[in-house]
Amino acid sequence: MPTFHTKTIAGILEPVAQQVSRLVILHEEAEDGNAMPDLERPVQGVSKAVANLVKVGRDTINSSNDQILRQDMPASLQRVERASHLLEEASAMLKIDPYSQPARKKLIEGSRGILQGTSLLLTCFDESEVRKIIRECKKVLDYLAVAEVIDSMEDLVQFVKDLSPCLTKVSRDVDYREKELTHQVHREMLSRSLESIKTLAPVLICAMKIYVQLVAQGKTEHEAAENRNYLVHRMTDEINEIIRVLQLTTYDEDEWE
Amino acid sequence: DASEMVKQAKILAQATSQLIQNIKGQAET
Repeated sequence: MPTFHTKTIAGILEPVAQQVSRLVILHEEAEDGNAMPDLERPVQGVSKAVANLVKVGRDTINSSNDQILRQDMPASLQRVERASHLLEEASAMLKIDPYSQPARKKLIEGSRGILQGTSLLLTCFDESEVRKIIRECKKVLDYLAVAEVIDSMEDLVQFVKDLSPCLTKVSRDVDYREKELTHQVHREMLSRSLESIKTLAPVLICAMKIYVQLVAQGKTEHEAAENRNYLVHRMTDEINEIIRVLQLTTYDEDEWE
Repeated sequence: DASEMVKQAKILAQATSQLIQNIKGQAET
């Protein structure tokens, strides 16, 4: 059975994945089979649900400015649509011959296709959501990059005003994401980096303030600058680590093994 | 939006489960 990357996706697809697996086993065990019941109504239920999902998918594509999503999502929609057609064909064939083997194969292929297509669709959407978090992380990196040129209290106040909402958003989004992941190691990595950032941020502001005050007093600021730069680099490393972990999938882990 | 996509995917998953139960119900008899 496939491993799903987030709890939301797992919650939706794991029960179906188990049923599809069981269906395949049943099909293999009872190749001769009994007569199939009329599947018109449940197949219609699937077709209707596919049509609704495809509509939401198309709306998402049309309203998104994420080029990768716009490029990747149509294939997953086509996958579920093809699967839905296979199920409709199977249902029609079984009406004529309830023992039809090609129809049974289409049922299995169609059920698998629904599972795979929906998984692709949700994963594609999920990856787009991750890219949104990464964009916020990169904004924080951009702000951190200017920390070393701030030498007045006025600029420092502006710096804090700019950085704070961005950092709050990253913190909230990464915290939510961490709770969403099914992969325990990835969760721990995100949690660790996030905690470091929360600790480092006020220390950095304090270090920048000390530097600015020393500059204003015309005193030697070399050590204060070094301390500030060290904190900037620590925070930059942690944000980069978050970006890296956000992009990890369970497949990456398998490859390491 | 995200919640609508998740909602529709959930409905499809349930419809697919329902279909498979119909198929299995027959296969297991």
